[in-house]
Amino acid sequence: RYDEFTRAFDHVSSVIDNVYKKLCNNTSAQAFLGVDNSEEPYLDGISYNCIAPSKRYRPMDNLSGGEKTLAALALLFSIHSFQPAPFFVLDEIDAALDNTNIGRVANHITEETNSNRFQCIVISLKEELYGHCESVIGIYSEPGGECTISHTVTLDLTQFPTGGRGQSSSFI
Amino acid sequence: RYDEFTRAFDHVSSVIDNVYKKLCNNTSAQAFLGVDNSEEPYLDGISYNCIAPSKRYRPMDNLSGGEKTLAALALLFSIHSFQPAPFFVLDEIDAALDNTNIGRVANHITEETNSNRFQCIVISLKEELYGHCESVIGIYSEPGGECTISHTVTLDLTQFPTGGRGQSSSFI
Amino acid sequence: GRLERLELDNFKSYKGHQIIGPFMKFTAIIGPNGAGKSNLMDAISFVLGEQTRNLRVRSLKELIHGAPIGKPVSSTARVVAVYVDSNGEETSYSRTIVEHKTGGEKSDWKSVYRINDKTKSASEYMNALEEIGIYIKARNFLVFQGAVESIAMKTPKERTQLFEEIS
Amino acid sequence: GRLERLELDNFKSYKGHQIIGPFMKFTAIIGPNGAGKSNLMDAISFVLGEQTRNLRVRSLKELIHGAPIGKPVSSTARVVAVYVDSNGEETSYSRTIVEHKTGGEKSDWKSVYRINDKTKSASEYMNALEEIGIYIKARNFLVFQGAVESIAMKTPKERTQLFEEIS
Ligand SMILES: Nc1ncnc2c1ncn2[C@@H]1O[C@H](COP(=O)(O)OP(=O)(O)OP(=O)(O)O)[C@@H](O)[C@H]1O
Ligand SMILES: Nc1ncnc2c1ncn2[C@@H]1O[C@H](COP(=O)(O)OP(=O)(O)OP(=O)(O)O)[C@@H](O)[C@H]1O
Ligand SMILES: [Mg+2]
Ligand SMILES: [Mg+2]
Repeated sequence: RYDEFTRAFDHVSSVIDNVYKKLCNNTSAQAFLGVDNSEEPYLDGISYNCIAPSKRYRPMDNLSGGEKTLAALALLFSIHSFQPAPFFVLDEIDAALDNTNIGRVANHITEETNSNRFQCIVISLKEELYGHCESVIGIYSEPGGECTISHTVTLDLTQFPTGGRGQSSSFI
Repeated sequence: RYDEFTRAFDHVSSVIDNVYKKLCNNTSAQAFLGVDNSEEPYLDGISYNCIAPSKRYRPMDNLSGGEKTLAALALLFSIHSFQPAPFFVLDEIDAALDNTNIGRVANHITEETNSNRFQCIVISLKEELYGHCESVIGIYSEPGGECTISHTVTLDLTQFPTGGRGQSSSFI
Repeated sequence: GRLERLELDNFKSYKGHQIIGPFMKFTAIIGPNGAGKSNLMDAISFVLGEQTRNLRVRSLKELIHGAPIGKPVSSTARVVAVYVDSNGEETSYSRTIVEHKTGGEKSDWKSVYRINDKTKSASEYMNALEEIGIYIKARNFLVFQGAVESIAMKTPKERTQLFEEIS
Repeated sequence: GRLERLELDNFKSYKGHQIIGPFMKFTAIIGPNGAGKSNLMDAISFVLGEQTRNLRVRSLKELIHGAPIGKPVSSTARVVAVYVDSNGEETSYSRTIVEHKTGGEKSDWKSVYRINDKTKSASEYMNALEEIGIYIKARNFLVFQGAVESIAMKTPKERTQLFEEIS
C-alpha cells in the first residue's frame, strides 16, 4: 500500500510543476504537492500550493477565480499522466478564464491531443476555446413542445482552410 | 409582522413574472412565488418556480446552468424593486450565459439604469456584456514584484461615436 | 483508444434514437443555454457507470425522456458508447434502464450493462472499463459544470483520497 | 443617488492611495485573471459594513496590502465611498482598519467608521446606510463571484429569511 501510494504521489508531484508552468506560460510559476506524514502518507493529508507567475508564496484561498481554475487543471492533467484515462469530458471549464488563459489551456490540450496522449471533449460557450477544436457538435432544441427535445449537428472543422485553429468563428 | 411580510411578498410575486418574461424575451416564460403557510407565512418556506419559454412546469433543479442564472437574476431584480438599493455590484454573473442571454440581461440593465431605477457595476470578462456599458474601468497589475499590485484606468465609452452600446471592442 | 460515437435512446432531452458523433481527438459541444449540452455529458457519465446523484436526478426513472414533466415517452432509456482501440477495433459499451416490477404498486428501476451486446454484471462491466483506463470512482477525467475550481480547493484529506483511488 | 467614486488606501492588491472612478450609471470593471477586479468588489462590500467572512479573508489584518505574503506595507487600510444623492450632494462613507493594542503580544484589529470625516459607531453608520437604501444584511444588491446560481436554488426556508430581511 505504501509503495503504490508513493509511486502515484512521486509521479504526479514531479510532473505538476511543468504542467502548471505550461498553463501559465511562465517559468516563474510554481506548483508543488507535499505529504503531511512521510512515513504513512495515506493516513494524513496532501497539501497543494501554486505560486502564480512572479508572485510569492501565498495560501491557495488567496487565488482569484481564474487562478484557481488554472491550478485545478494543472492538478487534473498531472494526475491523468499517472493514470491515463483515454479521454476527458470538461463542461464549461473556461467560465472563469480570461481570453489569454483560454488560449493557453486550448494550446496545451491541442498539443496533448495531437500527440495522442488523450482525447478531449469540451463543452463551451466561448469561441476562444471551441475555435481550437478539430470538430464541433452543435446542439439545438426543437422550438415549442412541452419539454426540451435536443438535436445535434456535427461539423468537421479540419475541412476548412484554417482547420479549426482559432479561426472557426465565421463558419459557426 | 404579518403585514410587513405580506406586503413584501405580494409586491415581489406580482413583479417577478414580468421581469422573468423580459429576461427571457418571451411571453410564454413564467415565474411564480408561493407561500407554504398562508396564515403565518414567515414561519414556513417560500417556493420559487420558473418555467423556461415554451416548456411545461418542472422542478427548479431540472434547469440548466444558464437557465438557473436567469431565474436568479429575475428574483434579484424583483426583490430590488420592493427594497431599492441605490446600486448593484455583480461579479461575473454572465459566466454561464450564452451570448443571446447576455444581450437580454444587458438590455434590461441598460433600460433600468437609463430610467434611473438603479446604478449598476458589473465585473465581466465578456465583451458581449461590458460592451453595453457607459464606462469601463480597466484593472491591470504591475509586472514583477512580490505580490499583486493593481492599478486602474477609466474609459468613458459615451465619448465614442457609438457610445458603448455593444460596439466598444475596438477601443479596448 | 478513443470514444468514437454515442447512441442515445430516449435519454434526457434526446428523444427517440439519436447517433452523436463522430468524436475526433479534440471535439467541442456548443449550443445555447438549455439546449442539452450537459445532458450529453450526463449520457457519457451514465454509460461509464456513474451513479444517479452525479447525473442531476433523484432516480434512474427520471433519465427517461419526458419523465421530469410526468410524461415519460418510454419505459426504458439507453446509452451506447462505441470505443475504438489503438488497433482500430470497435467495442460497444451500453447501459439500459429497465423497470423491474417487484409486484404491487411500487416498481424498481435497474440498470442492464452490455459489452458488444452481451449482458454483463455491473462488476464485470466496471472491470472491463478499468482495463481501458476508465476508473469511474477516481473521476479524474470528468469535470462537471461549475466543479472545476473545487478540484484545486479540496481539503488535504480529500486529496489523499484522490491519490488512493488512482494508486 | 449613486456611487460616485472610491478611494482606497492599501486595501488588498491596491497599494498606496488610489482613487477609482467615476462610476457612471452602468459601469463595467474588466481586466485579466488575478488583476484585482473582485478585490474592488470586496472594497465596496467592506466599506458598506460586510464582515470578513464574505471578503475572502480570515481577519481584518489580511485586508492590508501585502499581508497575505507576510509583508503588510502599513498598519492600516481604508476605503472611502463617495455617494451622490439625487440633489447632487456628496456624502463620504469610510471604514478604516486600525490595530488595537490590547497589551502583550496579541493585538486586535478593529474598524473605525466615519461619515464625512466624523467618527460614528457601527450601528449609527449602518442606520445611515439604511436611510439611503443599503441593507447590508439583506445583501439583495451584491452578487459575489460564482454565487449567482445559488440565489435561485435557495431552500424555501432560506427564501423566507430573505423576505424577512427586506420587510
Ligand atoms: N428526462 C428529460 N426529458 C426531457 N428533458 C429533460 C430531461 N432531463 C432534463 N431535461 C431538460 O434538459 C434541459 C437542460 O439541458 P442541459 O442542462 O444539458 O443544458 P445545457 O445545454 O447544458 O445549458 P447551459 O449552457 O445553460 O449549461 C433542461 O431544460 C431540462 O429541463
Ligand atoms: N492583501 C493583499 N495584498 C496584496 N495582494 C492581495 C491581497 N489580497 C489579495 N491579493 C491578491 O489579489 C489577487 C486576486 O485578485 P482578484 O480576486 O480581485 O482577481 P480578479 O481580477 O477578480 O480575477 P478573476 O478574473 O480570476 O476572478 C490575488 O492574486 C491575490 O493574491
Ligand atoms: Mg450545461
Ligand atoms: Mg474575480
